[in-house]
Amino acid sequence: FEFTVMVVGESGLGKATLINNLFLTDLYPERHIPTAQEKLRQSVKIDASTVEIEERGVKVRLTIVDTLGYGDNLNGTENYKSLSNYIDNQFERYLKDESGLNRRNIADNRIHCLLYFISSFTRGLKPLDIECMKALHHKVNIVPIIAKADALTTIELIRMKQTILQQIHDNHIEIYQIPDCDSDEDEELKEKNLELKKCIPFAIISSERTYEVGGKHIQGRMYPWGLVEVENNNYSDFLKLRSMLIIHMQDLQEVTHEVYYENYRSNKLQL
Amino acid sequence: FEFTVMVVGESGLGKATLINNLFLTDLYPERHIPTAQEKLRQSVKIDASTVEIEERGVKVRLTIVDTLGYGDNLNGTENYKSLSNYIDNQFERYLKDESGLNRRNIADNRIHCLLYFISSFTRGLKPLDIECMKALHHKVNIVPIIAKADALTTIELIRMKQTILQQIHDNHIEIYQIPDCDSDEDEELKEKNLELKKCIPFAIISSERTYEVGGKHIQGRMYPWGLVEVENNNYSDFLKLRSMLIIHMQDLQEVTHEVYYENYRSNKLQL
Ligand SMILES: Nc1nc2c(ncn2[C@@H]2O[C@H](COP(=O)(O)OP(=O)(O)O)[C@@H](O)[C@H]2O)c(=O)[nH]1
Ligand SMILES: Nc1nc2c(ncn2[C@@H]2O[C@H](COP(=O)(O)OP(=O)(O)O)[C@@H](O)[C@H]2O)c(=O)[nH]1
Repeated sequence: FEFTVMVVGESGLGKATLINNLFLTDLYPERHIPTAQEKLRQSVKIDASTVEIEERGVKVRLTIVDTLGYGDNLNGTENYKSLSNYIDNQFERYLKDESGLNRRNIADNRIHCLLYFISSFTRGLKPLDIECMKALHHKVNIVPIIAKADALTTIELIRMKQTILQQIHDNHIEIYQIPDCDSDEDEELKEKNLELKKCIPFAIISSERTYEVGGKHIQGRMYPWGLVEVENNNYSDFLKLRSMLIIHMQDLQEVTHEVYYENYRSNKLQL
Repeated sequence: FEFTVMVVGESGLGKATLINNLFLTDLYPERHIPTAQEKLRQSVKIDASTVEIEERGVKVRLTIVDTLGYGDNLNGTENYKSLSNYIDNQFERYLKDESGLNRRNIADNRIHCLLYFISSFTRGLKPLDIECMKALHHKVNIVPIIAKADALTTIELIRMKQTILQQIHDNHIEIYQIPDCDSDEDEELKEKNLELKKCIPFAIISSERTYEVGGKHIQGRMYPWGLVEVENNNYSDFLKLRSMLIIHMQDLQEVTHEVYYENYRSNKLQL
């Protein structure tokens, strides 16, 4: 099972922390944090790291594509152009392999899911967010995430989700649609799936630290005014995002192959 | 007493909330929040609002200069050029008035203090922050503020302050220096002043809401995991910023007049 996730958002939004929480790995032990000077000069630097994980007894070769420097430099459009080119390049590689002699064991490096991190500091999507999503929504499954949701009160979070969904609608942006369960699935799974659908965009809180509370290890952010638990569904949609990725990993791959890749392929063949 | 504060920072960092908290006013009842589309098209829109307040029995004609759209559009340098021009324009007005016939009652609209809001989401100053401060530190007193400090744990906040001070030092940025107390001041005031000097950049938490706790009205942000009090010195430097502005209001004006204005004036006269 090969699964590739691209992670997009300004630096400092907790992307690395979330990836480590989601897949229980330390994917970035030697990560280079650019200084402000470096950020100004460089364009988006795309970096892929692969790790073998096991989800529910299934071995997954997980690749995380990090997009360092997104939104940092002072020239907006360059940001998503690099992402768009990268996604197309993976389609191109697949197309070449598929038309080659050995078609049985093609490596699939196409992006199956793009986690788009939205800052919880602004009142909704920023201009760059909208431009980027419009440039990529017909090439990849976009899953919008509200980063650092612990900076929002409950009311602010509800309003933020409404604003984002409204902006997505007004700008005709097509984000990933969680499929309905098959009608023969059990009620509990159908219930859970509906819950997942209703909570997009996922409000995320993540943390590299664990604290011992009442004998249990709790992942969370310890503030002077309280401990914010990552896995508390009243605080954060972390567990829902995790469920969504696990339950619908196959659908994310199928949509990529049957819709976005086919789009690319037919556009390419028509030229 | 005329005092003008310019407020600079990306939208959504809590600037309006802080101003209202600081001066106990509702300075922006009819504020227009631009949509993402509007943000993309417009450059920085500079807006001044004046209100009469009373601090410790002294009447102050306070002007807040808001800089809407700062950091929002995709073209970085345009942002601080507008600010720089605005500050120079106020010097120019004062210069004209000073060389005019009626020199006794000149209106002083020069910027006495610039509150620069730094996002607590990034690991320190962003490239735009550094470029902006370098463009303005010889024209105005810059007071750096870490906005939305409730998104930082105690350790993260300490590290953030250290990083910012280091970056300011490395980039030769000259921020406002709180003056020492006169040697004949009482010990308590000297102590307090040292405390103010040590806590720059001020880590701010602000809120429009008050909650009743134990019979008292507490300004704070109510999260599911706890109430974050604006005026709790363990959580936020709000009270320290407020003290600094009140105690040193006169010094901020004097430095503006004797250093930055004189600079402008001599540069102008040399041309
Ligand atoms: N307030 C808050 N901070 C977070 C959260 N997740 C991570 N952080 C902190 O944000 C900082 C940057 O995180 P990092 O994962 O390196 O961000 P990245 O640059 O987007 O990959 C670190 O200090 C993290 O501890 C969160 O959910 N809320
Ligand atoms: N987390 C957090 N949110 C804040 C703080 N201060 C204000 N806010 C919220 O941030 C949002 C934007 O505030 P506003 O003052 O309008 O920001 P401005 O665009 O910079 O003027 C509002 O929902 C405020 O309630 C703070 O200290 N921490």
